[in-house]
Amino acid sequence: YTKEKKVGEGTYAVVYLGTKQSTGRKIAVKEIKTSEFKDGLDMSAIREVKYLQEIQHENVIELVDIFLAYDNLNLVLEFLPSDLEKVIKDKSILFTPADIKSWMLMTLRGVHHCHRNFILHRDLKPNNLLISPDGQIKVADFGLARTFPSAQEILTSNVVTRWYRAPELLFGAKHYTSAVDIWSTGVIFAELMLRIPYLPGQTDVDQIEVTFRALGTPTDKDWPDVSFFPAYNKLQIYPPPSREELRRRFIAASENALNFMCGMLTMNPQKRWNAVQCLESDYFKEAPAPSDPSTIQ
Amino acid sequence: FRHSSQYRFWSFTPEQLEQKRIRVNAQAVQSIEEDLRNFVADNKTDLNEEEIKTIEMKAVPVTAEEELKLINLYAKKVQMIAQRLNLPTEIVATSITFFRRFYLENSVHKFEPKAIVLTTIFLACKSDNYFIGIDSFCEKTRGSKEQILKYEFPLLESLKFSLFNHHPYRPLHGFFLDIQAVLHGKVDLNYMGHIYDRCKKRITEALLTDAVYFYSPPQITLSVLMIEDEALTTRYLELKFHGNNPDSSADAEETISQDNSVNISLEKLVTLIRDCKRIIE
Amino acid sequence: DVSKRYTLEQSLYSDPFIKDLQERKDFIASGFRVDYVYERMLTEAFM
Repeated sequence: YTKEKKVGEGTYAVVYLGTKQSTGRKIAVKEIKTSEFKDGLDMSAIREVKYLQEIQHENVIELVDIFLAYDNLNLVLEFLPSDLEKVIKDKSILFTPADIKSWMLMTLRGVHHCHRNFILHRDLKPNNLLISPDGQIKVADFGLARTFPSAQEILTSNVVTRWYRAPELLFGAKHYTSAVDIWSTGVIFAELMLRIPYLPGQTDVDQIEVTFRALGTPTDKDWPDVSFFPAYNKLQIYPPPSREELRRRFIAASENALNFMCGMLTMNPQKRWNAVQCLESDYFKEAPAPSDPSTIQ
Repeated sequence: FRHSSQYRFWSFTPEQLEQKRIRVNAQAVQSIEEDLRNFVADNKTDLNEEEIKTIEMKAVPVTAEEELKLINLYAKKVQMIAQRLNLPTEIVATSITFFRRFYLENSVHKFEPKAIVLTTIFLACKSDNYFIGIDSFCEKTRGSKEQILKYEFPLLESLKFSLFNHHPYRPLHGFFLDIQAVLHGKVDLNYMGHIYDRCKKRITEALLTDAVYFYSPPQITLSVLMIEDEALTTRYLELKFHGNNPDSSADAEETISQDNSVNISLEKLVTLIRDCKRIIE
Repeated sequence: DVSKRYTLEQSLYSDPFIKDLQERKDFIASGFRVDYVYERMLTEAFM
């Protein structure tokens, strides 16, 4: 493998573009910094390696190879030149409801594959949904992923990038499920339709405010025992938006599209749609059909 | 399971496994003998006859069988230390798994088992979301931080970077549920709970054997269940997998029809389980 | 392999440990679902 150009640097890794010499295939090399972490290999690197080794799916980034060089761990990943965040932000790019449907279908197939392997992603957001040269969406960055917890395990609620964080996480839940990934997917869908972030909280506390102002404050009636969370008592109570308000907010959305979004953004995680319900929803059965990924500009 | 790295990288036939161990040992022995020759050649002048003879007598590499005995001894130590740290059952299992796999790729001549023990437990904790900082880990285990971290990369590389393990404990829970459905009303739940605990312990013991390389986790679970209660397990398998059970009552018929989609041959399964059981015992 | 090789018979299971969790407020509020636990265990058993 060659490393030709540095294209990014994160807290625990530097990413280079490169080529697989034997085939000429373009690849990305994620070089894990080992000196930064006093406890040996960084947890995010451990998770990326652990879960990407198990997942082979068209809509999940492929781990081509792994090797150690000069005491650095190198993940060789498939080359994915773009991502949904770039597409949303670049106003020169026009996309259609059929394009959005195609992106949502591919994203949910990737998420479903993780969930049926009992893996939570826990950081779904537009810039972790990469786009391959032939237009395929690929779920990437498994640095926060973990297996479904054993029943008695305590999970940290400090996961998922704030704007895409599910309400149960905002309340500090410790026994959450794959429903947190579905919430993130719902927020991404809203953002694709609006082309601006849907729930852009400035701080974790503000995120609670922004979320409930837009979607209504949950009550024990629609979300049993939500009042159990300590953070619940200080909440401002907002009414849920009427269907009419939602229609006005999401002008281009059909009734099924709104149902699809509301299914993913259901407050009560027990009632929130799971990946199968999303994939089998009427939204994907009605016109327009999802665009062919390779034709999307 | 067939997509898992556990199946793709770490399942072997008994012959393949034996070949692997012989090859790892032979490679180590070869390099040691080469080093010895070079050492004696380089130090011809200052070594007297007596010393050279002593080297030839004493510096004899261990055989593959001896290696295996040493590895199994230390695998038990991994289990003991991990259990003494009160680590969850799954993490004890992962520690043992990492340790034993490491020595399918490396010889004890090259990496002394004692030096690897703590690194396998430390990495297992990290990998299974039970992170313990190196400082507190060293405090609890009186290990050396440098040594533990030094072996983390070699361990990871020898594991072929496959950290995700399917252990037989969840299948045990799964069969615990399914036995209740298939033998509904015919099993005493207290007794089942008792069996469950004994099976958990026996599964951890089974992870110290080569059964983990020859059989899938659920097959190991069924073998352990067979050891703990042959009658119950056989009855369950017969009802579940189309046994010719003479007194199959209506609901059993109904159960069988429900699982028509299960295309597992009872004959083949029971034979396989008995073979696995023998290895575990 | 699409066929699940098992049928989830939640009503037939007596699993005091899991059942207890289902009653706890912190579990209910977090979105804990017993069927997700059973699905996982049975999938691992029949994989």
